[in-house]
Amino acid sequence: MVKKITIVNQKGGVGKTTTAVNLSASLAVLGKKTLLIDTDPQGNATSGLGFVKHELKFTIYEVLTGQCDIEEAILNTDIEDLHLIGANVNLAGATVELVDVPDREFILKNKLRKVEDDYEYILIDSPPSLGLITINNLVASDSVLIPLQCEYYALEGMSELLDTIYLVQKNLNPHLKLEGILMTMFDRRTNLSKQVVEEVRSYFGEKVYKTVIPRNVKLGEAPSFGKPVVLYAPSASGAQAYLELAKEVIAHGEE
Amino acid sequence: MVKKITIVNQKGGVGKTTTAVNLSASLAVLGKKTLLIDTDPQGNATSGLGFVKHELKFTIYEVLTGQCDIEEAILNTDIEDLHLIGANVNLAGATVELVDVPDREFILKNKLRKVEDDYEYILIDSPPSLGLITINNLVASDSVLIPLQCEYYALEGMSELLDTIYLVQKNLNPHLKLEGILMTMFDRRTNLSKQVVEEVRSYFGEKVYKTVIPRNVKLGEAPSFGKPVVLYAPSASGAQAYLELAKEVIAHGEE
Ligand SMILES: Nc1ncnc2c1ncn2[C@@H]1O[C@H](COP(=O)(O)OP(=O)(O)OP(=O)(O)O)[C@@H](O)[C@H]1O
Ligand SMILES: Nc1ncnc2c1ncn2[C@@H]1O[C@H](COP(=O)(O)OP(=O)(O)OP(=O)(O)O)[C@@H](O)[C@H]1O
Ligand SMILES: [Mg+2]
Ligand SMILES: [Mg+2]
Repeated sequence: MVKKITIVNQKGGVGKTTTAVNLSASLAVLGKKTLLIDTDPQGNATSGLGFVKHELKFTIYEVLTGQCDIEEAILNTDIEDLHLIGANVNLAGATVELVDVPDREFILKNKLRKVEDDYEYILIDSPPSLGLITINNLVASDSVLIPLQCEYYALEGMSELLDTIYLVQKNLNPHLKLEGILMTMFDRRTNLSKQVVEEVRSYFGEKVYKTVIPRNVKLGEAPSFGKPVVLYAPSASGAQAYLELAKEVIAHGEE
Repeated sequence: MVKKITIVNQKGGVGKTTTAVNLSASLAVLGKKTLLIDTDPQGNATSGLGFVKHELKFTIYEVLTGQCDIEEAILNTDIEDLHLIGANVNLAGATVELVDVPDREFILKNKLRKVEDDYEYILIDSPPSLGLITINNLVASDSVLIPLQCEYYALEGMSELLDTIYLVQKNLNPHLKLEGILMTMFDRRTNLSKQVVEEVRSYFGEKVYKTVIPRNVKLGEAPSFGKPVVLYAPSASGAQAYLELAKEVIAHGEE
């Protein structure tokens, strides 16, 4: 039974793409057949897995606008059990193009039906906004994973995000759950990081993953080599952390 | 002759607010009468200077919608030569409210006329988007300062930002210049940071400030104390860097 997880936070630069790429890579390395879907016109997940974005023939844009079948957009990656549907700047126009389509919030959910049972996990990387693309991701998913940066303003915008998830739950996708909150870019050398993690745990308790992703330069470097960190630098603290997170996600799924 | 500078980058979390708060504080500490205008509904610059956002009687929202005079919204701060016009969530509705106002891109520029000659510098903190608020900021300013994070994706979205600045120059504000590009969150211990700075300098040369802002936990902690770093931890590397930047900005102005 496939588990579909949207990685979402309308704040920029909090680690959505780094989590999407490295959690999906780690799940695949642990033997779980995984599909990663890039839905950000910036296409960072796509280039982070080594693809040249503007050279892709079929991307999520062509899938959503019906210009190709979803199977035609699925790409193999350097990891056997990891597939990708890529994104590039063409997607930027999609919000406007799809705004008058009936059931416009259900397009991704419907397109996914054909292929979702080929996978154990489908992860969706969201852009930093709460527009039609992100709503499609939330409607298509079983749960959401929210990365939060270990910074003073980590919880800023959280209530707006939770309101959006609640509205989608109420009106469009009653099954949508909170998979978990992931603390990212934890800086061991500072008190600030610890304080932020404590504060977030005090609000969200069990929902906050035990695994915390450390600030690790290998995570910043890996995209420039077009590789997930588990291939680029498997013994790095960042690689180990995402493998631990993958095990935690798998364990949740088995409860 | 006042210099009006918008701090802009549609990417989130790149250091706009940290730069707005600490550059304006440093200019004031160096004796330049400075007004900082927060135009982000998140109000991070406002709370970063110690104000309780939702308790403010008059903010930039009331100014733009004509509900108060601009003088009524100007606040004193802990630094004698630094004033603030604050922002809070009320501003979130402004884009919709002002969309049908004639000359809607010139509202801030016109409101500023009354007070701008009381200052040597006016700095404007922008939200992470290229909407009506940011356009108002660009139209109201003489120049733009673009913070770029020392990360692999630093230049992502840069062409879109430069296109927007170019369009504003062409159609709305022919005097608008690029003040400079500021590399932020530089991590001395990594090669990645150095490579990103070199790459940006290779594209933009002289336009990149000599001053690079280091990653410094004091810069992350200061907002939680409602102080600019030059008051919170004046000997910290982050405080020293923003003072150096202020001197560089002042020197530019005297060319
Ligand atoms: N734990 C980490 N250690 C070091 N660098 C990191 C870490 N996590 C993310 N980064 C770097 O921080 C930057 C922002 O991360 P990322 O792109 O994953 O955020 P995002 O939320 O997807 O941003 P956007 O909203 O722009 O899509 C990237 O350059 C990334 O390589
Ligand atoms: N040089 C630095 N060293 C350490 N932390 C920093 C540094 N610069 C910024 N930060 C922290 O990084 C986070 C993002 O910075 P900031 O809020 O200034 O970015 P921003 O571009 O204004 O973000 P937004 O787009 O959300 O408004 C903040 O928590 C800030 O305290
Ligand atoms: Mg991303
Ligand atoms: Mg900001």
